[in-house]
Amino acid sequence: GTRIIYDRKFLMECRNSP
Amino acid sequence: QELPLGEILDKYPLQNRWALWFFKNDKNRMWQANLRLVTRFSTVEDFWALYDHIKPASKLSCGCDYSLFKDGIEPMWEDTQNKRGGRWLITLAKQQRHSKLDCFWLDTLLCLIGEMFGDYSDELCGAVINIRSKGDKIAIWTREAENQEAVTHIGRVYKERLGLSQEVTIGYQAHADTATKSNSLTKTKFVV
Repeated sequence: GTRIIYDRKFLMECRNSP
Repeated sequence: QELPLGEILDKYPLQNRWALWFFKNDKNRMWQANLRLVTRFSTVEDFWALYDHIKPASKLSCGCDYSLFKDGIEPMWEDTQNKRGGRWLITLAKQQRHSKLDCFWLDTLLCLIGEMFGDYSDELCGAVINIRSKGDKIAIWTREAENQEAVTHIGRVYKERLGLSQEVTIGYQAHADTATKSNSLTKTKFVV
């Protein structure tokens, strides 16, 4: 199956998003 | 496990569901009674809601640990998914608690939940941070110490993600060796 991979930049951007 | 509909629609799902554990050293109680499951999460947003709500590791008292493990794996050697495995260990100098510890721990958590080791991420069980007066430790635990290719790949990527220089080496210890030897005698199985 497809693995859900997130890089550091994406994860950090999610921190303060509404 | 099925996610609530709201999570599917509104949040970024993680590959795995994760469990955060907290250990507080109370010598009057058994080791396992000091280990508590804090909560589980399976989306990026829920990870941040948790992370931003709890104390940073550098503010915990000495003797405390945080552990983040895949749901279903307990943060102890004895768990069937850990007992054949081992850990990449980062030992920090005392003065690094203020400068580096929280950054290293957050980057460790992001490596895990982001599945940043690619297909080798299946080898990962979790990560542990130990707050200790003689020096703090961070480790990522993998499930099979004999899988040299996977273990060394994970170690190389981990070291790169923490931004450690090439002159610094980190070592991997099998839990079976850690469990039977005192710290200073535990043999290092791999180095990157």
